[in-house]
Amino acid sequence: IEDKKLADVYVADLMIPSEKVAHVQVNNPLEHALLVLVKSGYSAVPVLDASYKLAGTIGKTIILNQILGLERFEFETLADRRVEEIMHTDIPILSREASFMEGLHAVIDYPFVCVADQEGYFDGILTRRAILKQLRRNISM
Amino acid sequence: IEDKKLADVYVADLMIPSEKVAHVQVNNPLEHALLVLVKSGYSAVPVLDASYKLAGTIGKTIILNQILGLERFEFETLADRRVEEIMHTDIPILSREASFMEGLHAVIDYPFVCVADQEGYFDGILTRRAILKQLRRNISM
Ligand SMILES: Nc1ncnc2c1ncn2[C@@H]1O[C@@H]2COP(=O)(O)O[C@H]3[C@@H](O)[C@H](n4cnc5c(N)ncnc54)O[C@@H]3COP(=O)(O)O[C@H]2[C@H]1O
Ligand SMILES: Nc1ncnc2c1ncn2[C@@H]1O[C@@H]2COP(=O)(O)O[C@H]3[C@@H](O)[C@H](n4cnc5c(N)ncnc54)O[C@@H]3COP(=O)(O)O[C@H]2[C@H]1O
Repeated sequence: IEDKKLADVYVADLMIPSEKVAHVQVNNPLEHALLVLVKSGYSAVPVLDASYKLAGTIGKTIILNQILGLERFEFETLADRRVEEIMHTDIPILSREASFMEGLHAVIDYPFVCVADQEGYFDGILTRRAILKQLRRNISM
Repeated sequence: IEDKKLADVYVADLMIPSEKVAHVQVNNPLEHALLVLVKSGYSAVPVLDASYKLAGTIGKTIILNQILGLERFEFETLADRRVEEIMHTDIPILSREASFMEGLHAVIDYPFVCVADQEGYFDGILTRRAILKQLRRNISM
């Protein structure tokens, strides 16, 4: 495996840039967030604030958990609640200058990791697929 | 990176064995399947038949797509429909004797890949996390 090439790869080279990333806003109702998730097909996406700074992530699991009532899924409650009330905020964040190895470490426990700059503006996401494709290029056995 | 060790790793070494894999049955109503998915926290799981042969996979996305009506999510329809009507059946399948590289190729496009024997009995699942952890062990830069 050609380590030398991995040493020259950075998160910026592998990430999906912000303009191509589906996301929701902190103040969106959960109903809207679930619709975005179902229509985009993604299980989870980043959450941004009005100035496009990264605020967290949200996924179908945590939304559906909210509406799991005693007898059925209580869908009506989704109209009254907002993304910022339940989104995940204790998430790993990478800088675009981070190394390939830092990216590999980060995706061990997360299907995707958000990338942001020092001021907190959202740059993009690093996915497991991007890391795996890079590794496949480097491995020739 | 130590290729020699990867050459000695097989899917059987990395997969989550069937007894530890959450799954649903082909004839379960979608309501039950969604409950299993929400309670287990997994976005998608394997589908087995009554004799524990692998039949397909099912996830929250495809279930929610089914109930996305014009005005809202039509949850009532979930009680009347069954897993086998909508599950994914064109899925990659690995044998436990497959090589690490075959496993890596398979998870490029799928978060997990089902493992089954020649008669179709479900053996377990190979996840991206297991592949990534193995690669991290082998890379020391
Ligand atoms: N429209 C599509 N076309 C082709 N393949 C698709 C696809 N949607 C999903 N997949 C495949 O399924 C994997 C899991 O997607 P999931 O939505 O659970 O999990 C995704 C999703 O939560 C997020 N993600 C990926 N791309 C995104 C985007 N453009 N915008 C927002 N979130 C994204 O990152 C996670 C990991 O993505 P990754 O690419 O490693 O892995 C993806 C990819 O291999
Ligand atoms: N209870 C838990 N504890 C710790 N971490 C958790 C977790 N549930 C999910 N994760 C983390 O989130 C990733 C994506 O999970 P997801 O459910 O979307 O996607 C999962 C799920 O669809 C399936 N899967 C994993 N383990 C399973 C199991 N024991 N039974 C059934 N399906 C499983 O394989 C996919 C990829 O799993 P992978 O481990 O690569 O990646 C997992 C893992 O890193």
